[in-house]
Amino acid sequence: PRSRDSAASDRISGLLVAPEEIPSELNPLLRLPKGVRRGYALLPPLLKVLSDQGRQSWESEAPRLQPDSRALRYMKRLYKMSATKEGIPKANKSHLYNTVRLFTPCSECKHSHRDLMKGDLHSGDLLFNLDRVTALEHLLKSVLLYSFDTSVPTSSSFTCMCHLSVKEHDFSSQVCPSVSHTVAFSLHFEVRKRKWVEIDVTSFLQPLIATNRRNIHMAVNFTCLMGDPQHSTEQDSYINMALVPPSLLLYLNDTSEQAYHRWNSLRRRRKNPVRPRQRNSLLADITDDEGRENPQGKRASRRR
Amino acid sequence: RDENLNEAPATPPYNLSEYFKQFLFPQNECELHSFRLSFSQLKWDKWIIAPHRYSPQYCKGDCPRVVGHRYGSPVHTMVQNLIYEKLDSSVPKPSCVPAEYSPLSVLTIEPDGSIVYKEYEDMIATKCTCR
Repeated sequence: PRSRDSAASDRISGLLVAPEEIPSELNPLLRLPKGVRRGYALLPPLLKVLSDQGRQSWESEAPRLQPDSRALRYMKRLYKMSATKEGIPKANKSHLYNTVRLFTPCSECKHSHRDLMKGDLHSGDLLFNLDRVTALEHLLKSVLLYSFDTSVPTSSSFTCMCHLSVKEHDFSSQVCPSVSHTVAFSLHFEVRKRKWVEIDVTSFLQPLIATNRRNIHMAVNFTCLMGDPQHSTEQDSYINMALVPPSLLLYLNDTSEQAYHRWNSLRRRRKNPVRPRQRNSLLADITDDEGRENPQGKRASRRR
Repeated sequence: RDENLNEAPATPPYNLSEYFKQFLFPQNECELHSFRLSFSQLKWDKWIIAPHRYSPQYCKGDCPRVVGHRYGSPVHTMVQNLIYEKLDSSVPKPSCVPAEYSPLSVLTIEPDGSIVYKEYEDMIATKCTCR
């Protein structure tokens, strides 16, 4: 039985039309009954190609905008911290998110974006297009991710004043079509070997993302002082922070049935600790000892 | 059988241990088998950044008549086996299928160039059962 809260549209049930009966040049999405197409569109790319039985679908062939190399390096590092070599989520991690999305500012769509008022987007502005966030992915935390240019001396410390404002385009209101929320805060950080600074903007973006706003228009103004402001001298004047435009990192909890829910597996293990037997060697049922070889030859440690 | 123990038996006594071997050491028994694929084989490595390789594993083998506790099978499996053997052979024999899975973390590039890390449920078979 489907769990109550899983939206009918996000499941691929047996309604798939057999692909062979449909001419292949049609976009695979057209092969699906209308009701399922919406669900199909919600599926992450991996499950889309799996449900197409690996046939070359437009998804895996679609031209991809290459991600920023710095962003890619950051996400690979996050992957290594979260998963084992075989790709299994590390058990000792207790985070609640099962999805992390990284968006880089949308440069090409600066001009082509039809919702923007003329002259609304200034050079320091950032526009993030969050269309890829599905309705079942709920925001837990959002972070602006800054990386430093390599020319910045590695052992320096900074004190920065940051003015962050988000412009909302409320077309329903004629009086003030563009509402702006601004927050200013200062931060002090050291730049050692690590070249990333993460600024938590969750409370700032939560209202926007919760109301399904998929185009976030943000202006971020950084004024940074190298060294300690108390003993700063004239020479330590404001430096031109070689900040690369930030990426936006969203930590999400995907409640769809395909996503892994860490807390469920913990609850299941507590509910029926005695699991079905594993038949990988004859001795399993007779001796039932702890450290037995599994098919890959690795000594499998079985946790009670 | 009523036999005179002194006489040399006409036929060798039935070797019970051999008989029981078929239950203890059944051939081609329902078991977990290893299978390792790499996403480049499917030409998906352009957008799947990690992991490069993935071992979904699979279950294969015969489901003996007496499944019971050995395979964590429900009673229904034995009933279905009985139906197949005694009543209607069009009803399929129980199959060797996965009973438990592990999740998999995947890092992919989306069509718009954004990057997503997602943990997917039920991607690696870890235990088999007869159902």
